[in-house]
Amino acid sequence: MATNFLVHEKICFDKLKYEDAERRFYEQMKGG
Amino acid sequence: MVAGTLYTYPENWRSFKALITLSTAPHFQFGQTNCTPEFLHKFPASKVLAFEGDDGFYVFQSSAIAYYVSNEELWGRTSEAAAQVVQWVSFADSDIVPPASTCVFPTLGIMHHDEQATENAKEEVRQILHLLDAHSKMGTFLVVACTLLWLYKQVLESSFCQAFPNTNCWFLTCINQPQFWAVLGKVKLCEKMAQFDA
Amino acid sequence: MVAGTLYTYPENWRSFKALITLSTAPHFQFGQTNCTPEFLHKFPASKVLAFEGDDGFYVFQSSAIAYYVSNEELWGRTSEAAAQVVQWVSFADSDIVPPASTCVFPTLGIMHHDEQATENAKEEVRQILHLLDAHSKMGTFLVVACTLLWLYKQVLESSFCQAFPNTNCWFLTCINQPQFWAVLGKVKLCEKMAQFDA
Repeated sequence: MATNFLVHEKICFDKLKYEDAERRFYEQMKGG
Repeated sequence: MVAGTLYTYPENWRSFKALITLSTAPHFQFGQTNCTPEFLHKFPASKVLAFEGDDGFYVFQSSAIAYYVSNEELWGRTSEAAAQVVQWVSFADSDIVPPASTCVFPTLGIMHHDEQATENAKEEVRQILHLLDAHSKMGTFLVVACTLLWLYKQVLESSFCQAFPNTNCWFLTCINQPQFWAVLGKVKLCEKMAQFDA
Repeated sequence: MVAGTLYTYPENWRSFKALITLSTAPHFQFGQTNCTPEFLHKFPASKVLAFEGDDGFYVFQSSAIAYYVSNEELWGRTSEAAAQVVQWVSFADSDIVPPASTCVFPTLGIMHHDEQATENAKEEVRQILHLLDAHSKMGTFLVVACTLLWLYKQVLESSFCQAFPNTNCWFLTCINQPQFWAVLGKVKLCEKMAQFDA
């Protein structure tokens, strides 16, 4: 099936995990 | 207008941006051509989507290819318009592609279905449709329409997207443009949300 | 040159692209300003990094902000150069940020450490350093240097990156430019790979 190729796409499925980590880091920074 | 060869594969929504502006069929065998030494010499990152200009200019990454084959209208005629194009290209890649793929890929049978991940992704999609519902009146961004395509084909049944009439109207307007028709043909929109294809 | 307010937070590597071109300190309280109704009216996607021009132009997404505050030299003077900027911006976001985050975040104590995921990510980082080792002779792309910053600060001890001398040399050249110094100050590079901070 033509769409099988799509599985080769590089997609960041863990986006939310990284965004939460970034947010935690900078709130730590802000909290000093 | 730029001329060259687009290395892609069928149904690759990332290629639609370039194909819609190029409107020429790609000549390429995915899985074969892109493993040859001459391909890797041209494209050391060995990534597909890749574009080879007739003048020997090589570029990969779908947004860079779409940029290169575009014209001033698509680039944005002012620095504000150009910055907004970059903004929505980047937003589509970082914020729309992941939840859209989480929702769509299991319905194509190319990824395992995870109920919780899919529900989270659907909520993200709702927020994106809501954002576009307020924003799409201000401008049409090719990349966003291409990135939403599979969602509208597989997941966005009317009960899901009826709360976002501007976004739906904007999307239908896009896919009914002649340049979209030339590449995508008639797009069959989702009537019933496709279920996980085991 | 554009003037305005950059909404960011300290040490936000996504802001360095803009700050290095802007070289002005951001005025913003992360976690407070970006939750106010007036902020959300300006930036409906409610995303931070966000830029408000003195002329009332609003833009979010780090690459769009960096684009807007840049000049022709950073945009690329020809369509080929401009396409290569878009290519490396997109490649940095799609191919460098995820493995770099997987390697770096656990050492900052903000994400759980997963041994297998970290080993996979380190292999991806090796491939990226190898690609740049061949490519960086041809051009300097601000976004790639900013995206590699935390890796060079936390993970890339000499035993790891000694195989990529051109990339190391290129990176050091970048961070020793006056514009980088003005924003980053002296960057302390990793001597011993930081371990997972429980």
